[in-house]
Amino acid sequence: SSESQAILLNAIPLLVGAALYLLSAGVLG
Amino acid sequence: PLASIFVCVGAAMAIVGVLVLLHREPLAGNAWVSLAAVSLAVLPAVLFLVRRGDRNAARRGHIGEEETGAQPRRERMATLAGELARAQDGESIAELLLAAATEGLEVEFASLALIEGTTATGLAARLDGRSLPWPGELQVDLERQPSGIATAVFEVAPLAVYDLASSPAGDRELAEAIGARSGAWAPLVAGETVLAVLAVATRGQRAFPAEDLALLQELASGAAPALERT
Repeated sequence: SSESQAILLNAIPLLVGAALYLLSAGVLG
Repeated sequence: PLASIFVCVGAAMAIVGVLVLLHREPLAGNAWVSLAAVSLAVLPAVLFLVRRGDRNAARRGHIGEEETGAQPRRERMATLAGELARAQDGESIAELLLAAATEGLEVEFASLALIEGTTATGLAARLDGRSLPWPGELQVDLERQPSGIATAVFEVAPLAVYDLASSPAGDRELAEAIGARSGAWAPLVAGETVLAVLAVATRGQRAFPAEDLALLQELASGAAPALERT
């Protein structure tokens, strides 16, 4: 369904991406 | 400003991610095309983290190499100290010291001159891995003849001369005899007395940097107690 697609394909990648960016910022100090 | 890119992009992605999670609708109505866009947006952060991991691994490897490189030098110095302690006369001490100096500093020439009063007399010399027969003929008047040996004695410190051709007369003669261009000297000190001077020289021009002079002085200092004993 469009709901589960939205969560699987958009929400989760966005949140993982956000975590990676914030992790990089933390590594950069 | 550059680092803020990571914080701002991360925060913006988190906001949009939470919105999608709450509304349960794909971005722009197409989950797959949005996934492609999100993947592109995440790529810089992934590259940054991967490259950083590589650099850290490379740095760790490099430090590891340096450590294994330093270990043999410490071992060589310890072996030399043991051999010097067992040496019975000045000539054997000189042989050991000159072999260690020519090998450790990668120089063609090394010599050891004994200091008695105001005169320096050659005890041993080594050129291209072989002992020279004439060290006793090398005599330097420390007060009347300015030279690298005299400076090392009076300053009680190591020194280097880049261009021996423009150095005082005493050094020029020696330089011409062995075809040397650059040289360095270090005193062997016992108490407040300079017992001898260790000299090294190269056929090519070479600036002896601080670490070379430190190694030369380390060799000289290591041999001084053995020479004093004999």
